[in-house]
Amino acid sequence: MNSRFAQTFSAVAEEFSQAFTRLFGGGTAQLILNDPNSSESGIDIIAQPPGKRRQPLSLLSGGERSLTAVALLVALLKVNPTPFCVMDEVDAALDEANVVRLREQLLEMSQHTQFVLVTHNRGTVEAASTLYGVTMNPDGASKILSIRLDQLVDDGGAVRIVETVG
Amino acid sequence: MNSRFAQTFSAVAEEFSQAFTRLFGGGTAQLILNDPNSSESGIDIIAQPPGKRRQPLSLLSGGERSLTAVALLVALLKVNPTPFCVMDEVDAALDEANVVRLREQLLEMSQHTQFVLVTHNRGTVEAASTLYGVTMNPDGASKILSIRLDQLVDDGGAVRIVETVG
Amino acid sequence: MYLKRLEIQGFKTFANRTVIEFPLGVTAIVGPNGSGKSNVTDAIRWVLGEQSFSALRCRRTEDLIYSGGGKRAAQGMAEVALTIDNTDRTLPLDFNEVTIMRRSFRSGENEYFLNKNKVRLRDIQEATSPLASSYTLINQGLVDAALTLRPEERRSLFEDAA
Amino acid sequence: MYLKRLEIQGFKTFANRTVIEFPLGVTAIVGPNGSGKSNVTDAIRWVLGEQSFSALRCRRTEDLIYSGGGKRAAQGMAEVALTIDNTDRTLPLDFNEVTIMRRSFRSGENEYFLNKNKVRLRDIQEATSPLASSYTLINQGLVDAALTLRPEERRSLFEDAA
Ligand SMILES: Nc1ncnc2c1ncn2[C@@H]1O[C@H](COP(=O)(O)OP(=O)(O)OP(=O)(O)O)[C@@H](O)[C@H]1O
Ligand SMILES: Nc1ncnc2c1ncn2[C@@H]1O[C@H](COP(=O)(O)OP(=O)(O)OP(=O)(O)O)[C@@H](O)[C@H]1O
Ligand SMILES: [Mg+2]
Ligand SMILES: [Mg+2]
Repeated sequence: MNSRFAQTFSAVAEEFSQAFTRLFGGGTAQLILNDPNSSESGIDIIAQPPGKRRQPLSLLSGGERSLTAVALLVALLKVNPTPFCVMDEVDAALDEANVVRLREQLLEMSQHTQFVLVTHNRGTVEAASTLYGVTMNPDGASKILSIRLDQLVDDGGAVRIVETVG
Repeated sequence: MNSRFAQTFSAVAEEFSQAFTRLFGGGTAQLILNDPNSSESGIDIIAQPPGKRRQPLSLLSGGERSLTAVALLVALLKVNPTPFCVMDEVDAALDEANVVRLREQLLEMSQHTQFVLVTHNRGTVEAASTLYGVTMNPDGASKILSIRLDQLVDDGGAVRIVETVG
Repeated sequence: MYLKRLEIQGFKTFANRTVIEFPLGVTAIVGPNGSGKSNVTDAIRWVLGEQSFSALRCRRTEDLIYSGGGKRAAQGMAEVALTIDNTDRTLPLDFNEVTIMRRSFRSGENEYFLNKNKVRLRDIQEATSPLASSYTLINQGLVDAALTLRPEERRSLFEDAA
Repeated sequence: MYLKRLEIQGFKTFANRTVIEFPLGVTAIVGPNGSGKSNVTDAIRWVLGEQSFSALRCRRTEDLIYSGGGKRAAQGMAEVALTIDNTDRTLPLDFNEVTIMRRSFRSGENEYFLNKNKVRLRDIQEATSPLASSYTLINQGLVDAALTLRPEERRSLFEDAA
């Protein structure tokens, strides 16, 4: 059994359990090595959102799946940080309470990791110290503008970029 | 060539082109029968959002894919209406302008089709004449309440159900 | 034809007996992640005779029955009843109102009822054949399924419509 | 190590030369459907040496070059340059600042540069090997990929981290 892998695995498993409980505001989760003696062993995920019994992963809701996957991502980043991480709409399925907890988790890690978040969600945007708006001109060409938080309007579910006066 | 299929196909193709342009606020799209003489022929989708050249379907953005698929759904429903249609978060990837156009399309069809829409999006909710809020109690049991539009708060991207005073 | 009411007891998170009335027009269902919205969609799919566990996001009959949570015990049966106005006789049954009911037990056994008469699965499938199109129920995450299909596979959507 | 700036010209929808500065901390990118947000993610992935067309949502090199639109003609070349602060020598190159640049032409030809020196793809891959983890870039729609993997496949995520 590759002992470096074993060390990494147990560190990630520990971080995963903690990240899950933080992101869900409760509940428990574990990573399980199917066969600790095999160097081919698969890794199982047990996820139990707050108030629920342990159930097959497939029964989780769309938002619960996203958040569980993010907990695993957070665990991997904490054990072996990459200098930057680009996340494209990882918040698409999340309700507002989960968006808030995700945002806090990312802010806490942004001390050591540079995050680039593509999002439609105003709650997620509030984590950002820098904000870019992308728009499309009539030639199908993208244009990127530096924008301020007050230029975003949350209007029926997804953000919209507006010009502000003055 | 199955002539009933051919009739259905050309009716759906016509509706699809119109639905696409309505939902995108422009652009064009077509359904193409690869081999009109074969009764095994596959069906290709050509989608060209406003201002863009014709490109492989895979280059479309997440929201453009959703909306193109919805245009096809609308076309099938118009040619062969089902009495009801349940849509679970079909708006998840849509920006606010597209949510508005989707909502108008569904409202127009709701004369003849009963829609049940699961959504996190306040813009979509505005299409509804009936609104149910689902919440989870501490035993992992669902509770459903009839709610009013003014009990929904759009707060950071996804709707939240609040009690209103009085 | 239109849906009138859905009654759920013991199916997935519906430990409490739940009744959802469906007026005409557009009904929206909102709520937090994991609260049970997609489970409502699953209940409709299931009572109409869905046999594929993967379409219901589970692997066996037991997964469909409330498994308990918090301080509450698991239940032994899942039951869903869908009441439909059939005045226009869209469904091939000579009733103005049709109630389709399905029950499952932990043994894996299923029971089916049409207007309180015990019937077989195939009677349900026959009764609901006008509804058996691949675009009546769009599951979460699958809206763009039609785009990922191969062109040959897409054909079956049209055959449903034809 | 941290990202400083991304410069894009002719790649996908970036017909106009575009410069994106990346301060430390969290940067958010917003905008309407189809405006080019995921194309920015693709540009970063591509300049770091991605060779899989499907990871870039296309089928061939030509798809990556601005194909024209409205009244504007197609372009002949896609170019992306990523400038990185390397003071901590995370990248195995003896420079405080590293600029990785990649160009593609309609012929399918690719060119690679490190700080203006023309290099081969494998030099880019070697230079960026500390960044080659499967969780540096999370594509749209793939956040829960780790959950759909089979347990054996999941192992490779951990091998990246080990
Ligand atoms: N048999 C069961 N007993 C108890 N809980 C169950 C059962 N089957 C599923 N669940 C729970 O139902 C929850 C998922 O519900 P559902 O998919 O309806 O959520 P949702 O409201 O659609 O959320 P989202 O907005 O994230 O899509 C999961 O937490 C799962 O554990
Ligand atoms: N080579 C190219 N030339 C011109 N346009 C292109 C090219 N490649 C991709 N596109 C266009 O880019 C658009 C997709 O951009 P992108 O995926 O970045 O959108 P997005 O901002 O992420 O949108 P969403 O919010 O829907 O995810 C498509 O409309 C596609 O036609
Ligand atoms: Mg759901
Ligand atoms: Mg995108």
